[in-house]
Amino acid sequence: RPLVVAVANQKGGVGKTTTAVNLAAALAMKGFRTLLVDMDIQGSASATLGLSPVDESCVDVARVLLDERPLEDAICETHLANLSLAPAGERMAMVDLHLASAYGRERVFERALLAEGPQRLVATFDVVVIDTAPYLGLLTVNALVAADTLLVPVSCEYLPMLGLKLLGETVERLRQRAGARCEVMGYLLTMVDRRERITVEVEELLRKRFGDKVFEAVIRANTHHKAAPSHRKTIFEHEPEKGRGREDYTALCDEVIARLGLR
Amino acid sequence: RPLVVAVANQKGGVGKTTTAVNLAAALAMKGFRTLLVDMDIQGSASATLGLSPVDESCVDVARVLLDERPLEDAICETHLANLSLAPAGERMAMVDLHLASAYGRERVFERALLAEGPQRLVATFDVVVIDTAPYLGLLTVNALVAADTLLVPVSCEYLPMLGLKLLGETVERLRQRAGARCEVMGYLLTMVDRRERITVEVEELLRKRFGDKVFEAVIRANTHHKAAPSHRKTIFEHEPEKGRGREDYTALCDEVIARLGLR
Ligand SMILES: Nc1ncnc2c1ncn2[C@@H]1O[C@H](COP(=O)(O)OP(=O)(O)OP(=O)(O)O)[C@@H](O)[C@H]1O
Ligand SMILES: Nc1ncnc2c1ncn2[C@@H]1O[C@H](COP(=O)(O)OP(=O)(O)OP(=O)(O)O)[C@@H](O)[C@H]1O
Ligand SMILES: [Mg+2]
Ligand SMILES: [Mg+2]
Repeated sequence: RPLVVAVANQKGGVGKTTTAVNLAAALAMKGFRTLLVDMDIQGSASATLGLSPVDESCVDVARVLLDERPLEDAICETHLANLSLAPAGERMAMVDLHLASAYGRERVFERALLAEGPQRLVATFDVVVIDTAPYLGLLTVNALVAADTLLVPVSCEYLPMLGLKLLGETVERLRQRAGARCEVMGYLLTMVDRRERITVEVEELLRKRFGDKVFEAVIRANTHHKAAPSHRKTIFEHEPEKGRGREDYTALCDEVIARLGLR
Repeated sequence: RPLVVAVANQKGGVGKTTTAVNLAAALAMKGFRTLLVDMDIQGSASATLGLSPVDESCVDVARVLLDERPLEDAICETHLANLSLAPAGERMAMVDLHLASAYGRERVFERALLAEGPQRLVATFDVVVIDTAPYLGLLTVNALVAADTLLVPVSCEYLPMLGLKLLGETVERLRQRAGARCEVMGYLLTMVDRRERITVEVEELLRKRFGDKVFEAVIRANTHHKAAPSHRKTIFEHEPEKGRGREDYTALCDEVIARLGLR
């Protein structure tokens, strides 16, 4: 059974997708068989790893959830070794409403993950990384319930800080009532620009409040992160070898490997 | 009847709240009686205009929608002349699910807006500005259906561009089936940093595709926008008189006044 990491924060634009994609890529480059699951209604992660040519035989996560199929049906190869993708699909926007009337509606994704397909493909992965939507609806709840651990990106601004309490309360309630068992593996500071006073203030507050839960590694503000998706590239393909974006996500990857006790 | 402007874009972190708050503040400073309605689950706009002391008699938008009350019940004064706020409230997260089973569920907010309270307060406003969530659920649909016009902030990055097609399709479908009549007043480029190539590329693409629908005014990347909410301030109170953030939102305000034919 792979370790399942959900990348979550209901605040918009804090770097969930950028983190899910580049952490998954970094793990794959280190030799871990990694599956990136796109559970965002907008499919940004799927767009960034743009399956090309489109794999016609590849079903998507929306259909897996709507038709209650094994997750294996939605797994596609990417152009990177060791990295597979389960793309979101265009019908993701209807999933919340359809799931609302399903029995055990918080665990539909978990059931899909545990369901053995004929190829027993899910079992071959070391890690599953889930990208989630900026909305704590049923879709995201499904990711949280299926996860072993949460990685919470937090951008160094005031508004993103406000949401952390709600996220914590939601996780707690899901643990009590929906069989969730995930804990926060760590808080990741993103879009860090230490010349900005607000960045320094937010970083201090976060480290004070969450101590070692805050990763040592931070992701610095870097225009290459903005540009990479427009070229359908991870930061590792977009930046030159000594790039700061690559450096930051490699440092994060090493810390994640240590915290998860991988290998 | 006030003109209703919904600030919408389902992509996260593109500057909806920063725009809703500062456009509303700019209109108020120009003498227009302005109501800012916070329809985001996370209540970021409400937090930025932090009602202090908390107005105990002030009900919130969540309760107005859940109990089908007139919007007037949720209107509170702010510390700025001519600017009132209808705060989101903590129960906003349950609104989508509760609205799902209501009759005419796309128009609950519109009914609340049109319902005359004893003070006939809504009719005294010139403009209503609605801040929306990064999610095209029933809550945001209610804002779109009630709106006369849409202001779409787009940050100069690739991922935000992807969502515009879905937003357009949603608005079209709402016009055909739910009585929506809003049109896009304009697309607003945000977090603009013209030293970045991706910014220049995205701006060109957007102006090519949407022509004059793209505002001339753009909101430049500016650390003061990040810092202002942590001080519970609009950019007009946070920056010195010649600040670039104030300049940008004033320019936007003038263009909005022209496009809406206000006064
Ligand atoms: N470290 C960084 N420096 C500069 N830009 C960044 C950085 N990280 C992410 N970005 C850019 O900021 C935008 C938001 O990032 P991203 O889409 O990863 O956030 P998100 O939390 O997934 O958003 P959403 O809530 O909409 O899913 C993207 O255009 C991305 O390219
Ligand atoms: N022009 C700008 N320059 C720098 N930072 C900005 C600018 N505009 C907004 N920000 C900051 O970027 C973050 C995202 O902005 P904002 O919250 O307004 O976006 P949003 O679209 O409302 O997000 P959400 O989708 O989560 O509601 C905030 O911390 C805000 O302070
Ligand atoms: Mg994302
Ligand atoms: Mg917002």
